[in-house]
Amino acid sequence: TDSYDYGRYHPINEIYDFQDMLVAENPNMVSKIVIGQSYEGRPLNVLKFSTGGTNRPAIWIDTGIHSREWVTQASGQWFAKKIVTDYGRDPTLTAILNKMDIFLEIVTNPDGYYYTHNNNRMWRKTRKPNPGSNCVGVDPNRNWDAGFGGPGASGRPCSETYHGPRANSESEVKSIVDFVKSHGNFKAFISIHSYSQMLLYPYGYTRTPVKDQAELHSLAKKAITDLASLYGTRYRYGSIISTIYQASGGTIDWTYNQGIKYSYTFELRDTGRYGFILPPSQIIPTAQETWLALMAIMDHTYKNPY
Amino acid sequence: KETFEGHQVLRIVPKDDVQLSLIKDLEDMIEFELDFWRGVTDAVTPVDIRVPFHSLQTVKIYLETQGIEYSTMIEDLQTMLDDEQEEMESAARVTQPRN
Repeated sequence: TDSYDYGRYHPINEIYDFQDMLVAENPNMVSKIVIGQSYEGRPLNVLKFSTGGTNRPAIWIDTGIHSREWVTQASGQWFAKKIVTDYGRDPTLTAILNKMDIFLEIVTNPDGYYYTHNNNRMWRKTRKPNPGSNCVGVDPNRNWDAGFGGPGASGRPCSETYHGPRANSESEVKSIVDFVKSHGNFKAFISIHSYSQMLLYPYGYTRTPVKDQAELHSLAKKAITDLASLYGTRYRYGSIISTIYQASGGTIDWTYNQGIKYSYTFELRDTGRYGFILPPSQIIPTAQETWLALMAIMDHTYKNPY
Repeated sequence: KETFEGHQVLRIVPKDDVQLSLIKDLEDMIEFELDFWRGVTDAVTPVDIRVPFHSLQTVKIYLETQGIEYSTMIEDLQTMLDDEQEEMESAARVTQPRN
């Protein structure tokens, strides 16, 4: 994986090969867990980074839940390599990994990602057909059991924000739900989207502030300050509902309600020249700056056990 | 493979809540087949909308008659996607032998 080209977009088979290569190169740290299958039968691969112990407190990072947001899956591959490269070199990451595990799902919506490469670059949702409709797919970030079906999602199968027939109807979502519940010891959950440069914490489905709002807000400020230190990329931050709009059935609302205090959503670059079609030349700078924010969140999680 | 010749992405900056709701109304006009890349949030935050070629004129007239300012963020989406595809293929050619 040293010669893998992190500065370009890869089709799904190359990402799967990359994951297997990384596991083969790092048998003492990296393992691959298949937490389920997508609707079309693709494996939902999660890379586990662990230096020992059993069921250690853990940090979850996922990318690509909205398949067209290619810079997120590309950044996820860079993060994976960064973890194995920096362990033993970076004292902060080494301390974290000596006490916690990191789980990274790079292609969280594989059917959608395959579809963006082969059929429709603009595809965002899952690819499961909706009975009674010509329109396919559910927005996997409206399908979680947190305010499900409320304002901030659509009941129309043709809408890009269709919440689906019921919570967890999508196997891509249900598989994470089941894994998080069975693991039972996640302390941070970070779901990465693009674009518009924001760092968001719960809630999206209600205006009720989370009980940890003050801590999440100040940690978000620290994280985006670290992010901006590299290339000056400016982020906004705050709760989903106050920073962008009401969104129901969202990932991190559910994870926060599961007791995972440090629940965040990133919206990576860009601010408005390319949207989702971010040039590959910006992949590595985007991943590098995002990593600084991720490290701030992971370090805080490690130093504030609960 | 779906192509997007003539599709444009418009960046709309609503001035006030009235304009916000007028843009929100666009969301319900499903015949336009609009794709909200950045949804409606609050006045002053940009809204980015991919507009298919067949709806472009109608949507622009709608915005202009309502006095809603917009700019064109992407002139022709397919041109951008062709560039992206070309970059992917040429990069793959370069890295293939090395692998």
